[in-house]
Amino acid sequence: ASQPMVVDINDISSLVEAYQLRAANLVEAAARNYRMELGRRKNKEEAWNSTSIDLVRASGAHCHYVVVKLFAAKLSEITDTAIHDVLSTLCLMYALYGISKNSGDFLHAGILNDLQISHVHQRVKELLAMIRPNAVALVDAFDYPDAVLASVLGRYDGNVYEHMFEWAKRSPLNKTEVHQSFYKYLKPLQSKL
Amino acid sequence: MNPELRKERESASFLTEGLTHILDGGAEKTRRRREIEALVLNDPELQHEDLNFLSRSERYDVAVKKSALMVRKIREHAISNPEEIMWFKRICLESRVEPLNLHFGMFIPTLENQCTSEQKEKWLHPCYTQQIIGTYAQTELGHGSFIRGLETTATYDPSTQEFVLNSPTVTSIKWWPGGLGKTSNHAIVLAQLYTQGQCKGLHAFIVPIRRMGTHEPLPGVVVGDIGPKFGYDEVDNGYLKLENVRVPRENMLMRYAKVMPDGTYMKPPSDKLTYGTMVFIRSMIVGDSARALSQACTIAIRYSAVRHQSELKPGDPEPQILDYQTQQYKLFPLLVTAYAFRFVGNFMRETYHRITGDMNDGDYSQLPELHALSAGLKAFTSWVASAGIEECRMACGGHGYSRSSGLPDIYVTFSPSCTYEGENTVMMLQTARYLFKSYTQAKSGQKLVGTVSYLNDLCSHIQPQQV
Repeated sequence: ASQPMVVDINDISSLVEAYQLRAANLVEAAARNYRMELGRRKNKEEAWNSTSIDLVRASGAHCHYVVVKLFAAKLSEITDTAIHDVLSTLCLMYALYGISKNSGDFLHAGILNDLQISHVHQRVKELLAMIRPNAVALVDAFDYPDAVLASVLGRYDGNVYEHMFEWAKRSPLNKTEVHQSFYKYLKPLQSKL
Repeated sequence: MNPELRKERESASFLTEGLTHILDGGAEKTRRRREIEALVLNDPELQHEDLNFLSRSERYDVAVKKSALMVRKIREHAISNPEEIMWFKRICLESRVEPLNLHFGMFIPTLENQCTSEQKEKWLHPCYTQQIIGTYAQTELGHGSFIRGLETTATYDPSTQEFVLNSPTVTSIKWWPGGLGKTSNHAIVLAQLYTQGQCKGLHAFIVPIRRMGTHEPLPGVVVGDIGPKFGYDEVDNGYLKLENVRVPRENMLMRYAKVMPDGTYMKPPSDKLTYGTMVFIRSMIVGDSARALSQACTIAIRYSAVRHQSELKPGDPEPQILDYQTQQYKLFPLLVTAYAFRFVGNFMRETYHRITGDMNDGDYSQLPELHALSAGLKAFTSWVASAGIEECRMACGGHGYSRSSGLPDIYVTFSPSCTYEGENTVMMLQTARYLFKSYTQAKSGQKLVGTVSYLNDLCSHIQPQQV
């Protein structure tokens, strides 16, 4: 029923519209299935239960659309060019990755065709390489002090292995070189053999 | 500084500080947040042994001590802004939860939202001075998301103008609330109200459960800790069985619904108002999804820049694992999701405050949208974030399994959000009800507002059908 819209997979507002259409189509599909279940002379409650998988999918698509829409809207508030560029890349990645993971919905609704889906997969790989040089700076921007992360692996200074060894040595099991269980259980066992 | 990380930081195409300011909501916010964090980091009283090395009882003991210290320190530093209090606590607690979490996060907000002014006058001050330490007892051993199925009863006795609260069955025992087992001396109990022989549905009652001073359980109250869980080791999630416990009429939270001295029931303006606290918590969970996922991404991406493995080209030195496309494909979509959820979390918080502001002015028109949106986004973001944290943990190889990585704690502390405050599938079905209702309205030509307005615009694309 819908005219296949022209989706520019590099244009974020076009992708927002694609998510919008996906959500609307899944709502409409759920409504259609609900009506069909009702038609089988089931009461409303049974029809609702028999449509609940479609309903959850429609709600998930609605929420996914809201997230993409809000991410895209945020970009218009960013004045710093370098930050705007990197966040635009992240937003594009979020939208395209979501399409690549749910390509069936977009194909089934006629929103994207097979060739476009292939382009989406390729574009996701290109965006991985674009994000790579900024990856550490992007997590640094969250600005979690080491005390909040409480993680030897995620230390800001990256001195992981030295601190992992120090951490292990503080484990209560290492309070004594020989644990008391040796004297209680293993030593008697060994002396019997 | 590890040389790899230094190189990574030098290769960035943007100023990290500028992006931090955007995430915080401005440079001044960043400065203030760091100032507050420094108060904690430089306070020797707030330091303690690594909780991973302590027993459950020791962990609970440290947690209660820290909670009490936090209350005192927040007062000493005169920190009153809720967001600044959250910053102070977050750095105190790392990625864990405190036994007083529900006292501050549910018990007090419920009293603020659901009490009459007289009741606020009576109850709030002792809450803010921790004379009263409360929790929020809704979930039962046999009933959770479907809250109309809760069995606990509150029967009004007009002869004494009291409510008799009772747990009629084993499945009606209140189960799970944080701080219920050993910490709290009061609880807000959600119960089916019976008056004049009729059931009036779910209402909230404030119930004393331990004697002030001795902290012993009160007569008719059976209360305790439910035992070790998947995480939350510092929290005494508890059980509460009420055996015909009497509380005065004034202990029903009566801002909206009321029971008069003779037992006459006055309906609330909207049956969704009792859920007010839940909608607030759900809105906050969206932001928490962003926090947990971004912490896990920080750990996994920094470690993936430090860690070397295998060889990309024969004879070359082992490359950083972050140079493998498969590692990027695991982590970068999660990184972008963490950013997306951060912005959605900010939106949800602003929307919640805007709509509750309207409700305080008597306009409930947007409550259904808020209810549906907070339910759906809570489910959507917590599902994605939980799976994402586990992906980050496994992307760190064997060391992701060590508690020293911090990732197990982030996971076990965050993943309950997929089931508490409404199990996610049930949440999605609640959102679907709203979508169906909106779709039907759009079909009949009604103009929709809010996040579902696209159903209007797109009706021309879709042949609307009779639902």
